[in-house]
Amino acid sequence: VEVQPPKDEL
Amino acid sequence: MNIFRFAGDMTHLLSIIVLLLKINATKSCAGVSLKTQELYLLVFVTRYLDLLYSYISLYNTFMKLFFICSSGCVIWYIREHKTVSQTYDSAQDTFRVLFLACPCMILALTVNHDFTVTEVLWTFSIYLEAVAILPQLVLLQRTKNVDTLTGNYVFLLGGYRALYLLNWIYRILTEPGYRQWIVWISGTIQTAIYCDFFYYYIKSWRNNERLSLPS
Repeated sequence: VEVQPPKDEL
Repeated sequence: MNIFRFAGDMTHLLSIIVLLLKINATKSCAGVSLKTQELYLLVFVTRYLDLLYSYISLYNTFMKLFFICSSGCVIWYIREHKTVSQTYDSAQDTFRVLFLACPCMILALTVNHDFTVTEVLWTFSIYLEAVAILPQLVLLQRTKNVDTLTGNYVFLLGGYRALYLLNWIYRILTEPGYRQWIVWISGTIQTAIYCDFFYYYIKSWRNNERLSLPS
């Protein structure tokens, strides 16, 4: 399962 | 959050403040592309849908709300404000935004991390932000003597993207396992679009001349 990068940027 | 990311965000914030001050102080939106502002509003609304279901930090929430509200405010000025709206030159601002939005949507439906509504819209916003400045750049090219503040606005917007590139390099070097290809590739293209503008902006600044882009 591919890990999604966290959306912590704007 | 590293210093490049923070500096990038502050530059982005500053660019919008410069734009709003210019419009408010001169009561004119000459040289400002409504099409680009509408694309940015679409970018922010589709990207920050996560305001409704995920929380990162107070900082992120504040910035997201600021970006949505400020681009809405610029659009209101250009479309609705009694005096400002009269200075909008729609005959020059003719970029076909659907030529940008449709390919971005098709790409977002094809290349994404997860085929869900919010994820596709988020991916769409990443692709669209990369090209949303194009109507503004075309309008600047058509404007003979670019207003200093409008030039500064575009320069700061490009600077924000360049700082984000540094932020990603920093994160790659310091965060194991950190990667986000969609964001990196789109962001690199987005920054590259500004190269030509940067060249003429810095040239005119060094020569102490008004900015004018060759057509």
